[in-house]
Amino acid sequence: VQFQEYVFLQFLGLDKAPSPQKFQPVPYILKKIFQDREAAATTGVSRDLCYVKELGVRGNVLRFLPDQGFFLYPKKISQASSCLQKLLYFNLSAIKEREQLTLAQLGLDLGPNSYYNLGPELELALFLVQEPHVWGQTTPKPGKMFVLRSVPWPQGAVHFNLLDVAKDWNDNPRKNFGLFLEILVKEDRDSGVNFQPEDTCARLRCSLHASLLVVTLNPDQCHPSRKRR
Amino acid sequence: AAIPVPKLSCKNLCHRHQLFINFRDLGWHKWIIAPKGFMANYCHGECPFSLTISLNSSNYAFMQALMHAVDPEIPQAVCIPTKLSPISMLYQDNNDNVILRHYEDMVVDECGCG
Repeated sequence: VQFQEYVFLQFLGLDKAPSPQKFQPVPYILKKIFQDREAAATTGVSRDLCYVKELGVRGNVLRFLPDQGFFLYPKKISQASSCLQKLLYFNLSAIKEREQLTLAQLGLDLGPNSYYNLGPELELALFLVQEPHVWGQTTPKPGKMFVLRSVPWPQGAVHFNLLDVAKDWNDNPRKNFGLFLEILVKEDRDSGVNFQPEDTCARLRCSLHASLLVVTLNPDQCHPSRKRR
Repeated sequence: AAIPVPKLSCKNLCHRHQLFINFRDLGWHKWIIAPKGFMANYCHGECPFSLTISLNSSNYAFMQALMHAVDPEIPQAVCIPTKLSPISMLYQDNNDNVILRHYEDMVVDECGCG
């Protein structure tokens, strides 16, 4: 029976039956897509299972990868407005060789969205870490900055397109040293509201969650889409 | 030559039977988040030559049944799924990744002789 199970699990794209230690929360988007497809199946509506309508991309496997990085506590702060620094790391090893990446979306959850208790504007800077570092012992050095975005706060979730970066990491796993995230607090002297940066940063540190949503297409299971003549 | 018609009741003829697969029974509930199980169904029943055409059969099944009537060493046509549908599964792997994947041909919708 175990042998048969092994063969079947391989058919499902698994090396062995997973044994997770604790269940992760299911992100809203995955829950919605799952429920939509279940509803379509019960009503008998046939759908292209190799196209993710909700995300507008082709693909048949959706993975939600948790961030495995850590907060950094530098002795010298680069800028006075620097609020927090974090290494973001996503393990892409679950993606099989045959799978083609069609979407890689970084999600930064900055805490609950609110119209009340408005805070200062934040500046999010993302850098590629291009040099190896000893995990948890040496501070990863930020390389090339590839995203700089200002957002009001509290904001909820912010999303970034990481497709090119994730493709590069997937093709060359040794180049995946993670991302360096720096959040800066922008002081707004004109608003007349006096924010306490320490409070903002402490709240952000508690609420910040990063994840990577990855969609892949397995050509063995999905035939190329036929263009309408 | 005329081929004798075997006496079969309708309930022995090839058709779809209900089968609910509960992931808990397989021990898979430890990693599958949803669904808890699914109605997979299965096909079972006789495929007599006389009814091969009416039992949602393939042309090949008809020819095999005909040959079986002539030469009993050739096995009878068998009751198999003729229409299958996919299911979606939400599960977690050992890296704490939450995965949504669609699997083709998991649910038997229709049966026939083949």
